[in-house]
Amino acid sequence: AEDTGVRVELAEDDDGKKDSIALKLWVEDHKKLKGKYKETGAIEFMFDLEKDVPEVVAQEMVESGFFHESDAKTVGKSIRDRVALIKWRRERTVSAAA
Amino acid sequence: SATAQVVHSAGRRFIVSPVPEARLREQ
Repeated sequence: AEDTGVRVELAEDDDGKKDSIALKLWVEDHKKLKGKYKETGAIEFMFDLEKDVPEVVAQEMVESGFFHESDAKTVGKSIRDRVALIKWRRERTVSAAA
Repeated sequence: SATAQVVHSAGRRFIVSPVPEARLREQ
């Protein structure tokens, strides 16, 4: 995945079954962000793999004051990339089991 | 460790905690 300066990782083990999973997001390289960023730390949140939309969650983070509006796309893309990887791993696990 | 919780109007909870030093990329 592209290095956006924003890192998203699993905050819990993925059992491959739960729709909602805890993710943790933090800024690795604030120079890659467009807006002014204040150091807030790692942000943990629940993400529903079936229902949630990464860009919507990113917008909620903007509205909560974690990021500037101009970085919503970058944050959304970072979440989307991680979610895609989680889904890909799940599909691969199912294929391997079959 | 210090944690803070922010609840967005949509109901989603954001829990903020310090980034572990080991997970920060060396720059």
